[in-house]
Amino acid sequence: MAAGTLYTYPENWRAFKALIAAQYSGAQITVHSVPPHFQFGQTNKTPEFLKKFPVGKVPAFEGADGFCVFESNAIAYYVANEDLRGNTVAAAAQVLQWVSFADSEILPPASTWVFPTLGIMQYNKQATEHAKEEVKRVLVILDAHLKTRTFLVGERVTLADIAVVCSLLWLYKQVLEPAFRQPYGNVTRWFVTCVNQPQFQSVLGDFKLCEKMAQFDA
Amino acid sequence: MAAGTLYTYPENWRAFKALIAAQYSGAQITVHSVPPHFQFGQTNKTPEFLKKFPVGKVPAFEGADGFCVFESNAIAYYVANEDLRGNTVAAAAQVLQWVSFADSEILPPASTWVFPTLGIMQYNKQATEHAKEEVKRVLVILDAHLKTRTFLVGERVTLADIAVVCSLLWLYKQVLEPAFRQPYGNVTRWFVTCVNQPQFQSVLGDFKLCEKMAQFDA
Amino acid sequence: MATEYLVHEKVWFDKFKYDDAERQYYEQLNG
Repeated sequence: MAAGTLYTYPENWRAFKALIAAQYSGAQITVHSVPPHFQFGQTNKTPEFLKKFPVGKVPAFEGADGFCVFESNAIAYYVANEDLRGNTVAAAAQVLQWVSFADSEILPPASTWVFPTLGIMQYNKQATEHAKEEVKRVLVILDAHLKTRTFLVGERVTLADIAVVCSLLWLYKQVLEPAFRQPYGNVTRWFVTCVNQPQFQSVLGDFKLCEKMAQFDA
Repeated sequence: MAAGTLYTYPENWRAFKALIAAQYSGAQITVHSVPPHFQFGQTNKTPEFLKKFPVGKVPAFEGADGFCVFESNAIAYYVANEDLRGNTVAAAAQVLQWVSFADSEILPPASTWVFPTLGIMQYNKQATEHAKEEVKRVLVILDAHLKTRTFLVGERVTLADIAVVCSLLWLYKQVLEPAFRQPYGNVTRWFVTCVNQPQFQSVLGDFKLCEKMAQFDA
Repeated sequence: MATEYLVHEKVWFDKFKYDDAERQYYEQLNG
C-alpha cells in the first residue's frame, strides 16, 4: 500500500483525485499544501523540487520509499487499489478511456466557461457560448452512458468516476444550475451519488450543487 | 490477446499508438481507414458508429468480442501487453505519467507550432514563438530524464515511449531541424532508437528526421 | 474551493480550435 507526501496548492481539484483514491485504498497520504511545508510558486521552483519533479507542476507525489511521480492521473493510479484501477484489462482500458475523456473533452470547455465567472480570466462571449455547447455535448454523452449504469465502469466506483467527478466539480459548483442540468438527470444522479460517498465527502466536504448560474465576474 | 477493428483516418498519429503496441503484443488489428470500410467525416457520424463510440472521434476500437473503446491511450492500453503497460504498480504509474505528459505538455505546443506549417491553422507569430519555447522546455525535461536511460520507464519499450514518440512525430518530421534539436541529443538518440525498432518501423515506415524547419504555409 | 491558484492551471483553452482544424484537414484529405 502506497504511503507518502502529496505536494499541491490547497483545494486543487487535480489533487482531489489522488486523495479520494487513497480514501478507498487506505494509502496514507500527507498533504503539503501550505507553509512551512509547501508554498505554491516557490517550493515547486526550487532545485530540489525540480530534481524530483522536473515539470515543476503540482500535484506531485513522493512516496515514503522515495518513489516520485507527477501528473495527477498517474498519482491517483499509484495510490489507488485494483478495484479502482479496473481489475480486468477491459475494465482498466475503460477506466483510462474516461480518465482521458475528462482531460480532453471536459476540462477545456469547463475551464473556458467557469474561469471568467471566478474573475481569473477575461470573459469572451463567443468562447463562453461555444464552451456551453461543448459542455452540453459532454453531458449528453455521459447521460446516455449512465442511463443504465450506476457508475462509469462496472458496478463500483473506479478511477473513472473519481476523475470525471473531479473534472466536473467546478461546473456543478458554479454554473450547472437546475434549469441547465435538467436534461441530464442521469449525470446529476450519478454525480450526487459519488460526492455523497464517504470517501469523496471526507475530501470534498459537503458539496452544494449550483443554484444560480454564475455570470462572469467583471 | 486482443483482436478487432481500429477505425481511423489514414496516417493518424493517435492511431499509431495502438498499432505499434499491437506489434509488440501480437494483437490482431484490422484497420478500417478508407472506403468502403470507413470514410472519415461520414462513417463516424452515423447512428451505428455513435452508438458504439458516442464521442464520434477516431481512433476507435471494436474488439472481435464486441468490446468497444475510444480515446487513443485507452485503445493502446487495451491492445498492449503487460510489459508495455508496466508490470509493477510503480512502473504502470510512470507509464501513465509520461502518457499524460505527452497529452498535456507536448501536444498543445506541438500542434500550435506545426499546424500552420501544414496549412491546417492560421499562422500567429506570437503563438508560434511561445510554442517553440514550450517545446524547448519539454525537450529539456526529456533530455535530462533520458541522459541516464535508454527508455522512459524501465529497461524496455513501454506505452510511455510509444505515446511520447507518437506525440513528437510531427515535430521531428516538420520543424526540429538539426540546429534546433542539437541541444537535446539524448532525446533524438532515444527517438531514433524507438522509431528504428521493427515494431515502430512496421507502422511508421522509414522515418526521416527534419532537415529544414518548415515555415508556415501561407 | 480556492480560486487564486486556478489562474496558474495549464488548460488548453484553444483545444477545440485545433481539434476542429485537424478534423477538417483530414476530412478534406480523405474527402
